Amino acid sequence: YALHIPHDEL
Amino acid sequence: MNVFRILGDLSHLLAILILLAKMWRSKSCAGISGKSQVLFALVFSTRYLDLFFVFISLYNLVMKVIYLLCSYITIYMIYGKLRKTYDRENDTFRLEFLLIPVIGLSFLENYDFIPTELLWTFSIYLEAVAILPQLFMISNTGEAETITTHYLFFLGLYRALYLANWIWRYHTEKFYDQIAIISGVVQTIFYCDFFYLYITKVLKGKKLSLP
Repeated sequence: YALHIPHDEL
Repeated sequence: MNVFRILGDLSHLLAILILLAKMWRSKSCAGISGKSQVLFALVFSTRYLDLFFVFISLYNLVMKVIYLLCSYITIYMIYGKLRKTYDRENDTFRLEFLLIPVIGLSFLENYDFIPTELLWTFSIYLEAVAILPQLFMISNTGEAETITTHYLFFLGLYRALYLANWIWRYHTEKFYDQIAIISGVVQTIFYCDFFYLYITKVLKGKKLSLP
């Protein structure tokens, strides 16, 4: 599972 | 960054600019829900707090600053400069019906119980429902100006393109963010009825009016 922090989407 | 994501972001930006241009040129914010715009400003303000903590990319930073600035200018137009044209009587959605469940849900379903993460989660859930006061206003008045429908179309298109972006990212990067995806699906569903009216009426040159 990809790291959720930081969020790279707007 | 894939083509769906960039088109989604540009569609979002276009929607915001269409709304500002409409108000600027007509010197009126009639038919626009100030409540939805306040919710969007709250969405951007709580989500983009990471501007102070992390640097993701120049693109990311610039877009966040533009969205924030535009949303505050929009609020200033509705509640300041153009307040005489604001259709307060038809903007009657009760915000507590959205805010209380959204706050509750962000405490229950989140990735990490820390302030910045809770605010991010809150912003994702809030964005999913932030357009409801605007849709409620249109159902109150039974019609919408064509320019307002273009705004709504690009705002809905942005979320639909993000769905394609998430499918793409899942297949290429094995990346998925279930909070964003579920909220994004809910958000897109809210636009489906509107999309139908937009395609069957507005694109054929008719004004959007409800029976």
